Amino acid sequence: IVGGQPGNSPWTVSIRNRAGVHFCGGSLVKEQWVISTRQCFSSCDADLAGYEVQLGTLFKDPGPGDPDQQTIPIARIVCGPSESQLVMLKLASPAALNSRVALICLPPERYVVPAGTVCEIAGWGETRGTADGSVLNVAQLPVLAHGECNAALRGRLKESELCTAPLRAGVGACEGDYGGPLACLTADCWVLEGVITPSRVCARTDQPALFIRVSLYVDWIHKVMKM
Amino acid sequence: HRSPLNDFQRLRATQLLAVPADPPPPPPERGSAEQCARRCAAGLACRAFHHDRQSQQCQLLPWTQHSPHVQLQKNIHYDLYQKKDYLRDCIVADGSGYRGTRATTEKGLSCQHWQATTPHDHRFLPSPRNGLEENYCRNPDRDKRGPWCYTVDPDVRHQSCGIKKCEDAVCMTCNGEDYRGTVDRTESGTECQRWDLQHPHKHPYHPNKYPDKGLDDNYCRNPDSSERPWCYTTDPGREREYCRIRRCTEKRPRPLNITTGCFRGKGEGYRGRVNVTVSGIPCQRWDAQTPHRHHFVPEKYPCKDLQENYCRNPDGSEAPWCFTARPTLRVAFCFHIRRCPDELGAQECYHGHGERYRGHVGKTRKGITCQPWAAQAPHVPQISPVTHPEAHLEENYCRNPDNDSHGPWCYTMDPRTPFDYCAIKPCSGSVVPSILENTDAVEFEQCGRRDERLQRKGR
Repeated sequence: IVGGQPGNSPWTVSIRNRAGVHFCGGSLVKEQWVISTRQCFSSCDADLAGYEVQLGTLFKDPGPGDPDQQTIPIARIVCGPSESQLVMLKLASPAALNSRVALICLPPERYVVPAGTVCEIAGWGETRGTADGSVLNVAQLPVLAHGECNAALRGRLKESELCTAPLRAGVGACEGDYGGPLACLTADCWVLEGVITPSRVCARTDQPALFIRVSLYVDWIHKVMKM
Repeated sequence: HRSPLNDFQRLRATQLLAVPADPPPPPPERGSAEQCARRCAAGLACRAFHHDRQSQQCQLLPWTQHSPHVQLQKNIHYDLYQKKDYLRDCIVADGSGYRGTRATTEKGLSCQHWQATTPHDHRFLPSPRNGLEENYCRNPDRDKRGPWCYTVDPDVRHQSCGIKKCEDAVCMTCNGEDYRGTVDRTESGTECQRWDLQHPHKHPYHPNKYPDKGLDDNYCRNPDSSERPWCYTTDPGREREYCRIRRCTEKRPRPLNITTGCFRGKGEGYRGRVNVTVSGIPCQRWDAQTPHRHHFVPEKYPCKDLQENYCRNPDGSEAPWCFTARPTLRVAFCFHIRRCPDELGAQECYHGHGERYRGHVGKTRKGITCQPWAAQAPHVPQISPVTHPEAHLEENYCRNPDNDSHGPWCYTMDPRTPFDYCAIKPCSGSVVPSILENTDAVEFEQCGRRDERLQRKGR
């Protein structure tokens, strides 16, 4: 996260490869389900033996004695509808919810976040020297109206994308944050409205940042968890 | 520090069945796999053993999978350990330990039975210790050319069998990541440590954690994209060492998906020219050692195309990556390179959400065959012709009985994938209602709450 500060996001998980290295983020939407982005995974039927999610700690690489850290193997990956760029990861066992680990809400189907809502991104990714890269960082971004964003991107905006406005200070997600949450406070609850996807440049100051619009895929998410 | 298991090759969840079992194998005994291996190695008649991990029992066996009237059978309770000498189809050193079943000479002559003294009389008579059985090639006199035999041709008394050394039997391409031969010694002759053991050297390469790296027994492998196959050694003073394995000369094209404008899978075949990280930092040239020293020297990785400073994936990481030109950031993924689409082309199209689609596509977008709607396997359907009679759930055709907003779908024949969408796209111009403006007030329960105090204090 570039231009952010250390913070607490108890639904943000660190996804780690067989060598235990963090490579992407995710969001805990059910005790045994994490949402992330397709870009982070080699295929829709990848063998994820040895891959894990890490929750309950603010540290990217916590020491062995971190009190609330939970590390849970990933059992399965399920790819979302074609253009969604979403994946759901089924954990080998349910996460234990506590003050450090919480579920984030899913939005109502096709819900539109009102423009100007200040939402939050979180991750253990590259900070480009703007914050301590060894802990979880968060940053606030205002949602941009669909039409305005579409105009700024000269009509290239997709229905499945959600925009936040560029900030002069250069605030945004970066390498290692992909798959993490864009969470917005709605009715006093934090709701997963967007998923961080790779862009060609981090924290642009001249263009809106794009996220996967989760409310378009809530029916698929519920269906996967039900099935 | 050598484990007695080093003499054995393990087959997981497998049992050896001899029909009829004569003589019947001895009764099971208690013991760990290593204890059983020690007993089996000491016993002349023992060639293999079953090990039941649950009950920590083992059963010594006088036969292997190559013995007559014996067959392998899946059995999740057992691991089968067989003496390598009886399984290997290559030789170590002069091959005096070879116990394979080759029975023809290098010129194709059949071997005379060791028991027989015609057409050639000789003094090498079978004994429980010398392994001279049937008419198999053996090396009772440690001939340096390796195993040999008397031949059935009266004019040719004996002849070498020409069995290859293990380091030559299976060659390696590129850096040997896909080498699956049976060399279990390093180039200095030190025996390798088993991958499933953590002594004498602790290591991260657990076979279960890296199922695609072939970390079997104590064979030389290349799980970390080193220059060539290696292993941890049984010498406590030497952690790991390269192995000597013949490089393939025959030009076997490596089945790699070479792509340039996007990357597929982990991007090991990506040969495009993106050379900047997503945070705008230029990549370091692969042939440079500053600001970051590394072992991925281009000439040692000829198959990885480590040209210039392009993003590449020489070590099987999650995606193409590079060393960065910034001293404080050693490596960065190049996730911003587009992924190649990996779905079947659409065969038909649907209107709306496809709830009235009546076509005959019966495959998912990944090409998996759909499960018939009336079937109960591999997935017990929650939606079926009984529950949704009006949805035309015929055969295994893609349908949309629950008005899924992402189009027709089906249960799949892949046990790991309950359902998936199909290789059908929305017809152009089919109007899908655009995203609704704000719906009425929303309610959430048991989610999205956090202790805001922590927000201010961090940790």
